[in-house]
Amino acid sequence: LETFVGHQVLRIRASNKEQIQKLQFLETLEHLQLDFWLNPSSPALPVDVRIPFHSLQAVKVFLESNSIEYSILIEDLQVVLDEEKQAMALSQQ
Amino acid sequence: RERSSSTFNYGTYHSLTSIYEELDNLAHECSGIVSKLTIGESYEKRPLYVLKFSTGGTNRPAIWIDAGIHSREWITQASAIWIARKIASDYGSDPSITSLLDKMDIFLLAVANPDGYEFTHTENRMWRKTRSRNQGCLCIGVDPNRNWDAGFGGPGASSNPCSDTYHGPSANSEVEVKSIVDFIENHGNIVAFLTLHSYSQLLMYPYGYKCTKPADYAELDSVGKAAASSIHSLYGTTFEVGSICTTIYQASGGSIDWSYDYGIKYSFAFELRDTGTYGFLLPASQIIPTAEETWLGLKTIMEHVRDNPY
Repeated sequence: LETFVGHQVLRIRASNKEQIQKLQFLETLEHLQLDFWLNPSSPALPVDVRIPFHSLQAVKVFLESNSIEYSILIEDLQVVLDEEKQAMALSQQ
Repeated sequence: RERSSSTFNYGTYHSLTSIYEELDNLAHECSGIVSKLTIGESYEKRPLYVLKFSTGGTNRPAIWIDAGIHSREWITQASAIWIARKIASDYGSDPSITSLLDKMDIFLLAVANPDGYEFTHTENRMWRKTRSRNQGCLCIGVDPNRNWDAGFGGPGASSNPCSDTYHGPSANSEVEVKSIVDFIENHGNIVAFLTLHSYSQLLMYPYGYKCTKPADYAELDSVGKAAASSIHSLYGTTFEVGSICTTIYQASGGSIDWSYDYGIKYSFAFELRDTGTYGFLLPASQIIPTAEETWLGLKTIMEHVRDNPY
């Protein structure tokens, strides 16, 4: 069973087209194993991305060094998954 | 084991087996208007079941609804099951649904990607793709919503089999997609194609593979806005309306682009709750509210389809 301990989901808000292009570049960096829940398309729309623990630092440095604003939507994905599992187990009981 | 829906809890998420049992229950309990068809099987040989809602007649105009093509979007499969029950129970009591079903059929595919759904329950909750093998590559699966024959392989789809948006080796390479295409083509009288996804609260019409307006732009936009307003009326959930390209991003090989280009004018994609707080892990307490509001949006579109034959 794949676990998601330490995975975070960030909401990124690009302020212009240039930043969108930077995020699109980030999408191409396969070694980071990012999972874009909402892909970068326009500054009007947020970008949500699940980031494995091992890539967190690199992504945050990338965003901060390019002055791209972000916030943490899900602090630890596994915690939310565990809650979902518990809710399902309770319901089954 | 006795067939009965009385113990089925619509307010929680279910395994594939449990959902399939409930489809059987519905077809059994409402056999006057509901029947279960098998339109094919998945890569791993799981059946693709469609519920047919019909009051008779042959080859009537019909509405197609599917859910869960991206397997991790559990709220869509759950909403589809609730909606199936709603259609069956409203026939004969809700004049709108009664008149609709007296005139047209509805086909509902509640789990469009059963292999992926099973995989999310057993191996990887975040799995989105099919489970087909890619020759010469360790990475598994194709994004089934990049695999349709509509601008296949264009912008917004990946040629990398390890990507979550991998378009596959060719259009319709995924048996799950091909089964739907074959069913719709063989039917020949599908007049609306509605697909349920999550999340981000959007209601979209073509196109995604190109950023030009569809020929029926004005009508689709107006129907979409009316549906979004219906959704909003229940719990205040706000849906943005527009084409895939202008609303989210350019994405090729999507289902509603194929259906629209095939000639199905009323082609819409829903992106259900939420706006990011839970992602694909929407709390079970929100399943029924989501299904309820989605149902209102679907109903608005279906009523328009009923009243505007083409």
